[in-house]
Amino acid sequence: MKRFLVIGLGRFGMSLAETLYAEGAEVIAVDERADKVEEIKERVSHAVQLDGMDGEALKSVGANDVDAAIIAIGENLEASVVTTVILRELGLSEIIVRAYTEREKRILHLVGASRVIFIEQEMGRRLGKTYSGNAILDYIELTPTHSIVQWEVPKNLIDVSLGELNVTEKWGLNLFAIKKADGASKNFAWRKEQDRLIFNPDDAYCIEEGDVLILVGKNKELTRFTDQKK
Amino acid sequence: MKRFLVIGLGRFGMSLAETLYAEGAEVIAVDERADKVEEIKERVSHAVQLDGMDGEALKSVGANDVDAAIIAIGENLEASVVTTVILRELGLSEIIVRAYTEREKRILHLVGASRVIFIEQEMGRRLGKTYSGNAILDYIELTPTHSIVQWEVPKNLIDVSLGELNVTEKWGLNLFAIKKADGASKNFAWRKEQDRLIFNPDDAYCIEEGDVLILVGKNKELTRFTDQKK
Ligand SMILES: Nc1ncnc2c1ncn2[C@@H]1O[C@H](COP(=O)(O)OP(=O)(O)OP(=O)(O)O)[C@@H](O)[C@H]1O
Ligand SMILES: Nc1ncnc2c1ncn2[C@@H]1O[C@H](COP(=O)(O)OP(=O)(O)OP(=O)(O)O)[C@@H](O)[C@H]1O
Repeated sequence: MKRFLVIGLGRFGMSLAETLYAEGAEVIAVDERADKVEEIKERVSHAVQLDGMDGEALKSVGANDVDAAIIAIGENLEASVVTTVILRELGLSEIIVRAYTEREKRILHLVGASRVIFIEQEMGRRLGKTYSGNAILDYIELTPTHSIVQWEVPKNLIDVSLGELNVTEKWGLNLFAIKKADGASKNFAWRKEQDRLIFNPDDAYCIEEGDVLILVGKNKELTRFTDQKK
Repeated sequence: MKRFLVIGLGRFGMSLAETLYAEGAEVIAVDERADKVEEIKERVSHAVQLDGMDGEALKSVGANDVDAAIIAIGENLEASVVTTVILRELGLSEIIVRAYTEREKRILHLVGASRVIFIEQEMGRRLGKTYSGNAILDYIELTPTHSIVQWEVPKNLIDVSLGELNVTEKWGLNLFAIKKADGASKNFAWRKEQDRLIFNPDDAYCIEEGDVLILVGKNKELTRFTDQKK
């Protein structure tokens, strides 16, 4: 059972704390504002109003005993730095801190942060790749050269068989699975939730409207394929 | 060639605009601040200082001709609403707007935004799933019940063969590929960049330190497996 401390319950911190808890972790959520603490208390293990820079208060709620802490205070470098130092004094080694610039990152690492995250830049990169990617719904970078993408089939591919499409030999890609649209397909007897994914579909399978192909391969080849086929 | 308009070059907007351009799209990047425009101009097709609420100025830089616009203005609902309306007047239909609350989302949809995004909440959710997930480096949600995860092998699995691990029959998962750590493996002749991924590895393959397993399956089963195996 993993135990987390989240300091700062802005939109990011609150969403993070709730998600960790919903995923089965134990979560101590902390904010100096009473209204934030009140708002989240049913959705985490333990919500407490206190100042992240108050080492004694943190210790009293068991902060010294967590697997990792995430500092999600807003644009206040001093508070993030001091809180990092205090958590190090309490013996924590896994301290993830939200920051906004490269210089802040260097400073936080110097005072003991194990990881520094840039929320806005990260989302800009992710959405930039998604939107530029020709109906790519989501992508995961496997290596600097290879990715997995979820690609929505264009109208002109409906009724084309996988054998004709031939992603492997013609395009150098791996078709890992097909995700069916909700309630779709007259052809298969798999309309339940868990059957929406068809792993290793065979060459005779014919593409249907709303299908999402889960493709893997080199970034260049993925782009070339989705560019050609839109 | 996809063409985008990005209005607002804060950390999110700037990162988004640069990424779109780096991915091969044409990007018109707009901000009312000259320093932002100056900073990004080498990294997009066209950077212009102007007010997103100035319809004439937008038209003069070709804003009416883009495939999609992203409004990445900070916490200023009025500016986001007015800019959305102006873009609709210019004939755009794909207008993605950054917002911060559900009410703002409803308002923006009412005035014509096609998509509304919550950067902080989205990152909180993503990182919450990643951190709670037992050395899961990244995950992609395929359906509400199935995901793909990149999972770093724990020390106690080193030298275990895939046959012994038996993810498919014992755990109900699909091992889609193995990503090797940089410069790793004495056993294989594939140390070049593109060979870092082993697709459909066979049962005789023995796990090595730093390996990342790309696993797919039901969320419950992924959690159960990674929980057991850490
Ligand atoms: N020293 C501190 N101790 C505890 N909580 C703090 C401290 N300083 C700030 N906070 C809390 O951190 C939270 C996040 O800060 P703030 O709202 O300024 O950031 P934000 O950038 O708007 O957040 P987000 O972008 O995640 O919505 C606030 O709820 C605030 O009360
Ligand atoms: N009407 C407008 N027209 C053009 N640009 C605008 C307008 N209003 C604000 N901006 C620009 O939008 C950018 C983003 O706004 P701001 O910096 O307030 O948001 P932010 O929340 O700090 O951004 P981020 O979180 O992405 O760093 C700023 O560079 C600002 O100059």
